[in-house]
Amino acid sequence: DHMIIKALEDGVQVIGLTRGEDTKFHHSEKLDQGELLIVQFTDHTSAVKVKGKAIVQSSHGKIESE
Amino acid sequence: DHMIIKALEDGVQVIGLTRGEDTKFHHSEKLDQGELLIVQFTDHTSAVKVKGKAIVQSSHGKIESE
Amino acid sequence: DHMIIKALEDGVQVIGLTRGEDTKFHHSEKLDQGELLIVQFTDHTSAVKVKGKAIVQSSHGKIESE
Amino acid sequence: DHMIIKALEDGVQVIGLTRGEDTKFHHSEKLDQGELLIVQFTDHTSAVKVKGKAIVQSSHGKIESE
Amino acid sequence: DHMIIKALEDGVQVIGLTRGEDTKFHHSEKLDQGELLIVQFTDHTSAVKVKGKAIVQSSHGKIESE
Amino acid sequence: DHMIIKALEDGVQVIGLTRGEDTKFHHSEKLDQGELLIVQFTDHTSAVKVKGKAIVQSSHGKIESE
Amino acid sequence: DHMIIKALEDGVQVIGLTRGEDTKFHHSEKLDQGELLIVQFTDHTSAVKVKGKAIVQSSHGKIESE
Amino acid sequence: DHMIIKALEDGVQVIGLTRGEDTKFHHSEKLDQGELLIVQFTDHTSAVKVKGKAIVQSSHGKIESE
Amino acid sequence: DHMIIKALEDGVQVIGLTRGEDTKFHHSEKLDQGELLIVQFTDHTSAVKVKGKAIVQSSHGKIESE
Amino acid sequence: DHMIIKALEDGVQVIGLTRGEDTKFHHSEKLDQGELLIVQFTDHTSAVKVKGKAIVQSSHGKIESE
Amino acid sequence: DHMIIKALEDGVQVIGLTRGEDTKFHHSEKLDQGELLIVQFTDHTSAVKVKGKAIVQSSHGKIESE
Ligand SMILES: N[C@@H](Cc1c[nH]c2ccccc12)C(=O)O
Ligand SMILES: N[C@@H](Cc1c[nH]c2ccccc12)C(=O)O
Ligand SMILES: N[C@@H](Cc1c[nH]c2ccccc12)C(=O)O
Ligand SMILES: N[C@@H](Cc1c[nH]c2ccccc12)C(=O)O
Ligand SMILES: N[C@@H](Cc1c[nH]c2ccccc12)C(=O)O
Ligand SMILES: N[C@@H](Cc1c[nH]c2ccccc12)C(=O)O
Ligand SMILES: N[C@@H](Cc1c[nH]c2ccccc12)C(=O)O
Ligand SMILES: N[C@@H](Cc1c[nH]c2ccccc12)C(=O)O
Ligand SMILES: N[C@@H](Cc1c[nH]c2ccccc12)C(=O)O
Ligand SMILES: N[C@@H](Cc1c[nH]c2ccccc12)C(=O)O
Ligand SMILES: N[C@@H](Cc1c[nH]c2ccccc12)C(=O)O
Repeated sequence: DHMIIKALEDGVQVIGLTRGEDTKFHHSEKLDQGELLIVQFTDHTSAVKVKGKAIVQSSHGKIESE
Repeated sequence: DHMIIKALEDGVQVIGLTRGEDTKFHHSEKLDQGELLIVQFTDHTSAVKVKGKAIVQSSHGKIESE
Repeated sequence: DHMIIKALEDGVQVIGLTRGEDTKFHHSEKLDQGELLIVQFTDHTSAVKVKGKAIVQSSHGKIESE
Repeated sequence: DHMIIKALEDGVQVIGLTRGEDTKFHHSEKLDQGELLIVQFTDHTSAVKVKGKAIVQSSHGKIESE
Repeated sequence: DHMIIKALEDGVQVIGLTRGEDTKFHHSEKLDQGELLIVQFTDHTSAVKVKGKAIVQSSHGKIESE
Repeated sequence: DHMIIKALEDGVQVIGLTRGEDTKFHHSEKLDQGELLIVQFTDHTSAVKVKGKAIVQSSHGKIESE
Repeated sequence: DHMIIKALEDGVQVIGLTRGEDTKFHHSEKLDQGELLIVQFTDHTSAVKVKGKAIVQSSHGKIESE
Repeated sequence: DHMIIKALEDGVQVIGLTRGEDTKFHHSEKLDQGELLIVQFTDHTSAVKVKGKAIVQSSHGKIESE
Repeated sequence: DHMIIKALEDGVQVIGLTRGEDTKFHHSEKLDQGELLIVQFTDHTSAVKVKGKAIVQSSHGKIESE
Repeated sequence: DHMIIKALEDGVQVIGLTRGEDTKFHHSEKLDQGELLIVQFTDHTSAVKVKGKAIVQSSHGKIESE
Repeated sequence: DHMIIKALEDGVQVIGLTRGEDTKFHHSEKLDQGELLIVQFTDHTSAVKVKGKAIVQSSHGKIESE
C-alpha cells in the first residue's frame, strides 16, 4: 500500500509523522512543481501531512490538497 | 488501510484516541484549509475523531464532517 | 476494518462494549452535530452501540441510527 | 467481519450465545427504536439471536427480523 | 463466514452437528416466526441442519427450507 | 467454505467420506423433503456424496442431484 | 477449493491419484446417474480422473466428460 | 489452484515434470477421448506438458492443445 | 500462479533461468506445434525465456512470441 | 506490488529514499527517453522520488511527472 | 507477481538491479525481436530496467519502452 503525491506548485511539503506514543514531524520532503513522491507507511511513519497544492493518489482514489 | 482527511476550513482537528482499556486523546493534529492528513490505525490509535469542516476518504468512500 | 459514525445531532453517543465473558460499557464518546468518529474493533471492544441520530458507514454500506 | 443490528421498535434483544460444547445465552443487549448495535463474533460468542423488529446488515446483505 | 437463519414459522429448529469422527446433534435452537439466528462453524460445529420453514442467507446467496 | 444441500424429496442422503489413505463412508445424514444441511470439509471429511433429489449450493453456484 | 462431479449416466468413476513421487490410483468412487460427488485435493490426492459421462463444476466453471 | 485437461481424442498424454534442479518426466497419464484429468502443481510437479488434442481449463481461461 | 505456453510451430523453446546471484539456463523444454507446457516459478526458476512462435497465457492475459 | 516508470525525456531520475529514522537519497537511477524502470519498495527503500518528465504506472493507475 | 517483456526489435536488454544497500546491474538478458522473457522480483532483484523497443505486461496493464 502506497500513496503518490504530485506537486502542482513549487514548495509542496510531504511530512512524515512519527509512529508511537508521540506524534512529531520526523522528515519533510520538499517537491518542486511536477515532481512525484511515492511513499509507504513504515515502522517510523504512521501519518503523513501534505502542505501546498498537490494531487494525492491512493487506493481510495484521488484527492487534491490546496 | 488508511484514511485521508482534507480540511475544508482552518482549525480542523484530527484527534487520535488511545488504544487499550482507557480511551483518551493522545494527539490532536491541526489542519489549515486545504491541507491533507493521511493516517493509519496503529498500536497507539484505535479511534480517530474529526472536528471542523473536512472530507474524510477511506475504503468505505467519502463522508464529510461539519 | 473500521466504522465511521457521523453525528446528525448533538449528544450522539458511541459506546464501546467490553470483549470477553462480561459485556459492559467501557467508554462512551459524545459527538456534537457534524463531528465524525472512526473506530475499530479492538482487544477491548467487540461491540459498539450508537444512540442518537447518526450515520454509520462500514464495509456493509451506510445505515442510520435515529 | 461484523453485523449491524438496527432496532425498528423498542425492546429488541440481541442475544449472544456461548462458543464451545454448551450453547447458552451469555448476554442480551436491549435496544430502543432507532438504536444501532454493531457486533462481532468472538472467543465467547459464536451465535447471535435477534428477537423483535430489526434490520440486520452483514456481508451477505440485509435481512429483517420481525 | 456466517449464516443467517430467519424463521418463517414457529418451531423452526437450527441444529448443530458435532465436528470429529462422530456426527451427533449437540444443540437445537428453536426459533419463533420472524426471529433470526446468526451462526458460525466452530471447533464444535461442522454441520448445521435446518428443519421447518426458514430462509438461510450465506455467502452463496439465499435458499429456503420448507 | 461450505455447501448447502436442500432435499427435494424424502430420503435424501448426504454421505461423508473419510479423509486419508482409505476412502470409506463415515456418516450418512438423512434429509426429509425441504430440510437443509449445511456442511464443511473437515479433518475427517474430504469428500461428500449426495444421493436422491436435492439442490447443492456452493461457491461454484447451484447444481441438482437426481 | 473443491470440485463437484455429477454423473450423467450409471457407472461414472471418480478416481483419486496419489500425491508424491508415484502416481497410482488409490480410490475409485462409482456414481450412478444423477448422483453427486464433491471432492477436495488432499494430502493423499493431487490428481483426479473422471471416466464416463459427467459434469464437473469447479472454480474454473463447468466442463463435461464423455 | 488446479488445471482440468479434457481429452478430445484417444492417446492424449498429461506429463508431470519434476520440481527441483533437474527437469525430467516423472509420470505420463494417458487419457482416452472425453476423459478428464484434474491436476495440481505439487512438491514433485512444477511443470506439466500436454501432448495430443485436448482442452485445458485453468484460472487463466481455456486453451486447446493440438 | 502459472503460465501456459502453446507452441504455434515446431521447435519452440521454453527456457528456465536460475534463481539466485547467477542467471543461467538450467533447462530448455522443446515443444512441437500444438503442444502445451504449463510452468510455475519455483525455487530454481525465477525467469523464463520463450523462443519461437508461441502463445503465452498468464494472469496478465495473453501475449504471443514470434 | 511494484511501480513502472517510463521516461518521456532524457535525464529522468528515479531516486530511492532510505527506510528508517533518517530519510536520505541512497540511489538515483538515470533514465533516457523511452527507457523503463520497474521498482519495488524494499528493506532499504520506503519512498521513491521521480524528477523529470515520466509516466508512473502503479496499482492506483497512471500519473505523470513533469 | 511477474512481468512479461516482449522484444519488438533485436538487442532489447532486460537488466536486473541488485536488492540491498547498493543498486548495481547483476544481469542483462538480451532478447531478439519477438522473444519473450518472463521475470519475477527475487531475493537478488528488486528493480528491473528495460532498454530498447519492447512491450511490458504486468498486473498494472501494458506499457511500451522505446
Ligand atoms: N503517533 C501516532 C500517529 C498517528 C497515527 N494515526 C493517528 C491518528 C490521529 C492522530 C495521530 C495519529 C501513532 O502512531 O498512533
Ligand atoms: N480504547 C478503546 C478505543 C475504542 C476503539 N473502538 C471503540 C469503540 C467505541 C468506544 C471506544 C473505542 C479500545 O482500544 O478499544
Ligand atoms: N463480551 C461479548 C460482547 C459481544 C460480542 N458480540 C456479541 C453479540 C451478542 C452479545 C454480546 C456480544 C464478547 O466479547 O463476546
Ligand atoms: N456452542 C456452539 C454454538 C453454535 C455455533 N454454531 C452453531 C450452529 C448450530 C447450533 C449451535 C451453534 C458452538 O460454538 O459450536
Ligand atoms: N463429524 C463430521 C460432520 C460433517 C462435516 N461435514 C460432513 C459432510 C457429510 C457428513 C458429515 C459431515 C466431521 O466433522 O467431518
Ligand atoms: N480419502 C481420500 C478421499 C478423497 C478426497 N478427494 C478424492 C478424489 C478422488 C477420490 C477420493 C478422494 C483423501 O482424503 O484424499
Ligand atoms: N504424484 C503426482 C501426481 C500429479 C499431480 N499433478 C500432476 C501432473 C501431471 C502428472 C502427475 C501429477 C504428484 O503429486 O505430483
Ligand atoms: N525443475 C524445474 C521445472 C520448471 C519449472 N518451471 C520451469 C520453467 C522453465 C523450465 C523448467 C521449469 C523447476 O522446478 O524449476
Ligand atoms: N537470477 C536472477 C534471475 C532474475 C529474476 N528476475 C530478473 C530480472 C532481470 C534479470 C534477471 C532476473 C534472480 O533470481 O534474481
Ligand atoms: N525514512 C522514512 C521514509 C518515509 C516513508 N514514508 C514517508 C512519508 C513521509 C516522509 C518520509 C517517509 C521511513 O521509513 O518512514
Ligand atoms: N537496491 C535497491 C534497489 C531499489 C529498489 N527500489 C528502488 C527505488 C528506487 C531506487 C532504487 C531502488 C533496494 O533494494 O532497495
